[in-house]
Amino acid sequence: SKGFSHKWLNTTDNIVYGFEVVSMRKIASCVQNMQKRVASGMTFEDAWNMSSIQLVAAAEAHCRVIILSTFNSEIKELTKTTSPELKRVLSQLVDLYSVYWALEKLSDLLQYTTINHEDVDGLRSWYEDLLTQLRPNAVGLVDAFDLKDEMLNSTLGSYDGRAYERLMEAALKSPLNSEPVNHTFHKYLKPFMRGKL
Amino acid sequence: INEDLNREREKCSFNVKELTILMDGGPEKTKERKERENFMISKRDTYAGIPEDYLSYKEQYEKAVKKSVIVFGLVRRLQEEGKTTIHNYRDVLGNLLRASDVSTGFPLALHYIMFMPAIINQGTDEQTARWLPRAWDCNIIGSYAQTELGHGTFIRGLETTATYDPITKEFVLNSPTLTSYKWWGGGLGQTANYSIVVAQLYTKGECLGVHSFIVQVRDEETHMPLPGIKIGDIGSKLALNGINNGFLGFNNYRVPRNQMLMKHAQVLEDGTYVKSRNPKLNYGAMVFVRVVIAFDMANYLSKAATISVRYSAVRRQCQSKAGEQESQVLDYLTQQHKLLPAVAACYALKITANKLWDTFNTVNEELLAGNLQRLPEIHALACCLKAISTYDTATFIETCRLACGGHGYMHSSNLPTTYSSAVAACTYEGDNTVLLLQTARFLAKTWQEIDNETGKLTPTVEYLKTTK
Repeated sequence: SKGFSHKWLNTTDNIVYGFEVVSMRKIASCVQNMQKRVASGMTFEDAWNMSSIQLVAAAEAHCRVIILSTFNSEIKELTKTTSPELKRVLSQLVDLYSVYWALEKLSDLLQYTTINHEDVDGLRSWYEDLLTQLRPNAVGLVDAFDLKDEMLNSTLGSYDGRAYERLMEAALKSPLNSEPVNHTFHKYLKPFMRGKL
Repeated sequence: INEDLNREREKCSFNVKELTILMDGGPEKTKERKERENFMISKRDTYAGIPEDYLSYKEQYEKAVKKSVIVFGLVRRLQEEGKTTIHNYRDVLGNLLRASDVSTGFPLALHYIMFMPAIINQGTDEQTARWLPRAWDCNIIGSYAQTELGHGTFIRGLETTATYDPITKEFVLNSPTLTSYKWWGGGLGQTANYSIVVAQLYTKGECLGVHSFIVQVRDEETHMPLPGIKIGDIGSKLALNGINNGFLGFNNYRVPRNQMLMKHAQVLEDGTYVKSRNPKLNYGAMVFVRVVIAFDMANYLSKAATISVRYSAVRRQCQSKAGEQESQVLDYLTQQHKLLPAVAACYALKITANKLWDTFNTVNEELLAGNLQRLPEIHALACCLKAISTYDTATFIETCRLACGGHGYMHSSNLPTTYSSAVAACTYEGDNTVLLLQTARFLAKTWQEIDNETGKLTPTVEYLKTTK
């Protein structure tokens, strides 16, 4: 009932469908090109090699379908029993991820689906709105990974946010700071500065 | 706690714990994970010292061995307490590795993620009973030697030979050329004393393609390389220098007949070859390791996203409006554009890896029941997911690093190490381009047969028919 020529809608479900169409059309195009090449006398192996850039792109498009559709459907399923607040933020995340990839792969969508420049403008506005909506929850979303400081092992990312203090503590662990004057001063720099090297 | 971070946490609109529990798969799973992580963290003092970035190559390896023994000692302890089994150790291992701080990688990792799964997937019941308990208890340490100096993802091109001698009932292993030397096996250099070796099988004068063998490479007591074995470390790499990737060559090295893994194909005592009902059944171990990689990527990216988002809340730079204090960099839309898709990708990858893991288990059960229908599909799926998850993760981590400016360039931020670990994954266990071409082969084949398919296509490609 739906064809690749159906009207484009700026919804996550439709973006997933759009990626399915892109993947399907890319695979179809690869097969068609290979068949043409073989029909014109090329060996299958040479035809495969000549189509390999497109084949890699088709496989990537297929994988995008898998990730986008799985993320979309699993979050819908998982949030059936969660609080409305969590459901809302996870739904925003799915939307953001979908729109992000739609904008990243815009040339594919423009080539294979009915998306037009007004839809693209709409996608960009939607993306910017989603960033703003998710902004207040950014720290909460990463806190939820539940990574202790010992696991992050980072001067910048600790739970307490004391990034500058930790950067300085880490700098002091540099072996070069273990002595006030490094031996290279006497061996190389000083003679060099005095014109003796 | 930094005041900006405090404010961020106060204005969060949802319950953070609820999300953590949801992603873990329930409160019980969260509790188990936390126990394992705390257990791991509590051991930190036993190997604290100079940061690894300041150690030499040799010292990095030695420290990685010390840490590995502690980490995998914990796995053994959990096993003794009945808290982990051979069936759920991926979860346990995942939790422990997430909590570990071995930035140079584990020389024992391949023992768990390749050596043991290969025995489980390719060994007969008798072989599994003989080798798995020893491997599980770490009485022996295994590696996985498939790639050769001159041969990568194209397995059929491997040159190492295993020629069956019916008189002694042994296989004679040889590395006929320099390019046939095994190359890259994790832990193979100085750590492992056994390895799965993939070699061209010859029996009754006929080459029957690549098969896997359990090969002892070092003496169990002295750890000296055995006669006929040439083994060592391949040298310094871009990152992960504690993994001890090794080379391995054979000179008329003999292994008993029952050390060819014979769950699928067999060589009988007289040298008769019994074919596998499907040569692709050996893909199981590869699918397993690629699922593990997808989970690893979700972990690496979660770390990079956490570091860069928290830092972007703390870091203030420039005034948005005159007279105001400097703005939090997280308030700039360009910064949100760098970070929030990366955060979303963490959740997307974790959820997709979970789904792939469930699919892998379902297909494995079908295989045991003799149904091979979904084997090509799961292989194609694991190939592309490994490729895209590693590529996306590396790209998003690099963006997170750039979002932290110069401080993100410091090793102490842990972003460079996290990035180089993800980049390594783009290369190991199959080059991404080659893997995508394997997926493409499956897709092209499916497409060509789509009109002849009377029933439904397998689930992950069903959309091809509906969109067509």
